[in-house]
Amino acid sequence: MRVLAIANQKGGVGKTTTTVNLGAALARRGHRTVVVDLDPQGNLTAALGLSLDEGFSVYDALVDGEPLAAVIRTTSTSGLLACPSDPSLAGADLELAADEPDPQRRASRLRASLEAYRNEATGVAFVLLDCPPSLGLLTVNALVAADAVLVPMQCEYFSMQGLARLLDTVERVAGTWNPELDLSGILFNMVDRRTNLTRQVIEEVRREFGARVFESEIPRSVRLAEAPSHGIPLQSHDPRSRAVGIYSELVSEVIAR
Amino acid sequence: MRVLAIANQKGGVGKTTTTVNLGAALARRGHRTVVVDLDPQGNLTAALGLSLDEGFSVYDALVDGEPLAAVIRTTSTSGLLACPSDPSLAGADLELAADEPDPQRRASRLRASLEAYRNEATGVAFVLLDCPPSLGLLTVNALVAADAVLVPMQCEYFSMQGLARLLDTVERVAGTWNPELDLSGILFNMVDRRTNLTRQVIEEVRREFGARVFESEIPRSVRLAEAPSHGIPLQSHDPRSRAVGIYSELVSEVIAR
Ligand SMILES: Nc1ncnc2c1ncn2[C@@H]1O[C@H](COP(=O)(O)OP(=O)(O)OP(=O)(O)O)[C@@H](O)[C@H]1O
Ligand SMILES: Nc1ncnc2c1ncn2[C@@H]1O[C@H](COP(=O)(O)OP(=O)(O)OP(=O)(O)O)[C@@H](O)[C@H]1O
Ligand SMILES: [Mg+2]
Ligand SMILES: [Mg+2]
Repeated sequence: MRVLAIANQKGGVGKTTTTVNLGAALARRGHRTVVVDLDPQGNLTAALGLSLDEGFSVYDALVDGEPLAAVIRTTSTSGLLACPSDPSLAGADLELAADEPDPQRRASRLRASLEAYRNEATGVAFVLLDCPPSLGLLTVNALVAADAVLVPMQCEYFSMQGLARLLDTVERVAGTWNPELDLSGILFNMVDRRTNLTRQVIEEVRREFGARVFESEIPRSVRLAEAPSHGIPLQSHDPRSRAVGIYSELVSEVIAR
Repeated sequence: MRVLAIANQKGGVGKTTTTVNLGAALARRGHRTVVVDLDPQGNLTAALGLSLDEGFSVYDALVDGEPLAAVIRTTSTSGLLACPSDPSLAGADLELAADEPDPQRRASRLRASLEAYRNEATGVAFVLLDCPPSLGLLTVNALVAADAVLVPMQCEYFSMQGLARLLDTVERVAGTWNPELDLSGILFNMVDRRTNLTRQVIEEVRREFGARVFESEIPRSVRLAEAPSHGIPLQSHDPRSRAVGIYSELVSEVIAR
């Protein structure tokens, strides 16, 4: 069971979109996958057609210690399971800080929950953790629980500005709480190679980060923005779209790393 | 002096882009304006060509009570001043929670800082508060300090999903800590009317929110994404671009409300 955190504190770069569609592509290739929604906004939960206020959520697992197996639900995509979010997650930062005085134990709640699940999870190959747009306690929990981090980014200035700080945070968390934590890769999203800005950013990031950047580049495609309103991944919404093939290539790269 | 919070917990909708370019358009029309960067990412600070680690920042005003006048800097745009961010702002939530046990006083730090500044600020007509992508203490401080909230949104499903929760939060803050807080308006950003999705979202939001939606719609324009890398607003980077005229129309609407 390999755990990937999908993280970037920059907002709107495609963390949720990557989690849904990489998760669905992994499931289609026969790798049973669980996606976890760590964002109080609940975009991942809605994108998979699940309701936000029924039954347990990741809040119950993180704050009240509910077993993950009790929280996980099936989705309309065979082989893809989801651990839904809940608006109360917005208070988890302060609640965990009040509840658990030891910073390491506070940061390791999700890791402990996944360890327990790992022992009973029949045949789950991948767990993808969708992070909120911040470097707060929920994202830190994901970095401590993960084997590697996948960083979606847009080919724009603000996204580039945040990259160095994000990678510093990953190194810091790896140094103190999770020595195994690795960088899976940097993924370009919403790529429109017709603009100079996109080409310049891609060239600069590939020059600086080399092999740590995935070959696969996800194009800007309105189909990707439409699919969530139907509660299904792109491969169900528009199976012939170019991006479906690229997510499948990304699967091969993720598995190879 | 009218204080506007530019807020939306959904990431990447254009909060910073709106703050920079509305601020610059207000200054050009003769309304002296201060923009405040409440996001630890520091995108607003970089977009105005200021460095993140020189001198005081908004952190010093919020956590250590430094007067705002000592933090504010000039920018390359005449009549536009800026209160820079600092990465230490990422810890402000927990530090303020530890420092100040009373939730109301914790939520009113920025308001107190602006009240003191209001008495000495010669001729400042507008203050714009750029919020991070969350509904945490920094955004709550902005909502408590503000006369009204301007909500940028993308014409996409996830952005729509978050709108109701954001407006609930605004009402809740208005009800408990800031009865004057009003909705200035909802602003469509990155509008591409060629897609069905954009047209459907605009139609649905205008139907539901009516006059609370600005007439002005900011088009998707790569020039807007290029300008921050030069540290200048769009009106300096590409004065003839269509969006410059639309920000000017937005100024008229904001002043009229
Ligand atoms: N390749 C793409 N082409 C077109 N639209 C996209 C693409 N990737 C993401 N989007 C759209 O862009 C918006 C931002 O993406 P998404 O919400 O997945 O980013 P995020 O990083 O999860 O945001 P947040 O920081 O709020 O969690 C969404 O409306 C999504 O539908
Ligand atoms: N109208 C537009 N046309 C083209 N690009 C835009 C437009 N508005 C914003 N952008 C670009 O889209 C990205 C997101 O915008 P921005 O960073 O201002 O959003 P934000 O809401 O402040 O994000 P965050 O949630 O991370 O604070 C940026 O790279 C910005 O340059
Ligand atoms: Mg997301
Ligand atoms: Mg911003």
